[in-house]
Amino acid sequence: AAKPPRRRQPKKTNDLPHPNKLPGIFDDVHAADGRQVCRRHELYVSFQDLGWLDWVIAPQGYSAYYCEGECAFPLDSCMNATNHAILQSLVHLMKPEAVPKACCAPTKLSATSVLYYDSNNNVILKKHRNMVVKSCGCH
Amino acid sequence: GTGPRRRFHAAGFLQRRLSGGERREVQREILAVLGLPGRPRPRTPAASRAPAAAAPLFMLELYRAVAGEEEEEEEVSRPVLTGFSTQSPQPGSAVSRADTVVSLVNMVEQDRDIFSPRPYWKEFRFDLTQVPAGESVTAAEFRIYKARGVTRHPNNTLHVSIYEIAAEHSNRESDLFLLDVQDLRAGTEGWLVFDVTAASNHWLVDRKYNLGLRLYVETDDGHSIDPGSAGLLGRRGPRSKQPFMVTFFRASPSPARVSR
Repeated sequence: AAKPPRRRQPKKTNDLPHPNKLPGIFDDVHAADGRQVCRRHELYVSFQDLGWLDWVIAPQGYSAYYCEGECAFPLDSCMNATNHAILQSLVHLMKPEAVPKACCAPTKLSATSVLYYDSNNNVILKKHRNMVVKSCGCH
Repeated sequence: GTGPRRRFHAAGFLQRRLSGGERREVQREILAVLGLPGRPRPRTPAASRAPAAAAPLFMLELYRAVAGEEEEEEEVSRPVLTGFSTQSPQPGSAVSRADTVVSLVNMVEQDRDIFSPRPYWKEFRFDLTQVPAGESVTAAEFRIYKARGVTRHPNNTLHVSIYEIAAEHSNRESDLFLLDVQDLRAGTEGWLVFDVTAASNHWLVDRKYNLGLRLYVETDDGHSIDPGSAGLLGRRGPRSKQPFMVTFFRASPSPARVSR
């Protein structure tokens, strides 16, 4: 006869995210020691707040992102790290005054477009190829 | 006069309120990213531009198509369930390749109409002085709306040709350079698009070559027709159907950035 199944312990909900968890999807991703790992943050630049809607036709604002967070050794919490960043972080541990930590920076950028009037009432559509941060990583 | 004020944001970031000078500096930086020397000051305020003229309406459509294309690029890893959007520019099309698209308002229009000796024509002129620096023209289009006109024979064929005015003379006809021709039924209604890339390239080489475009309409048997009578709308037409020019630019492949 099969043994009755053992009751599983209810999963703790207040655990800190595992340091190996991929950043960039969840808010407030922290490594085990509480520091924030390198990840993408949301940034919205409102053309309305800048008072530019008299000449910018579209979009109303620029929906972009920025990269912020720590690149501390080991970099396993940030999967999007270059090999050099891993070595630099290691050397930083040994010589913190001489070598800085690796930088949290964009690894992939995409295009965005702006439609606006010039001073002659001509309409200009400008495409900016490497403008919107798609992903961040340690460099 | 006490320097920039600082305050702590709820998230713990140190926020600094910008002084007037710093704010202007930040705005100048953003304008530099857009490739603008300063903040544009459109001659007419935004409110009086409504109802929208033909060029802004066309450019807004183009913007929506390009923005849709950018979103599709972002979703490249996801399976496409809804099919390809018909509004998106075709891959390899002029708009898809362009870094900058400029619509130019017709500055001057001259007619040789039914009150003048034949052949009849319509002339248009565009100001290309504010083109983006360091970019080359990949394509240019002249767009003009064809209404039904006053023709009694809507099935007759009309030949609409567009010329670049190469030189003007006081004692004889101007020198013309044929750019594009379209054959259409007299009863046709809608936008006609002519390729004027060669002319825009000449105009960008030297401003003195910018003498405008001239449009002729002829019947099958070579009779000149007044473009206005044929239904081709000019500056006196409704705002949403006035002629304009669209120029497509591509940035130089050089990765060099302008120092600021």
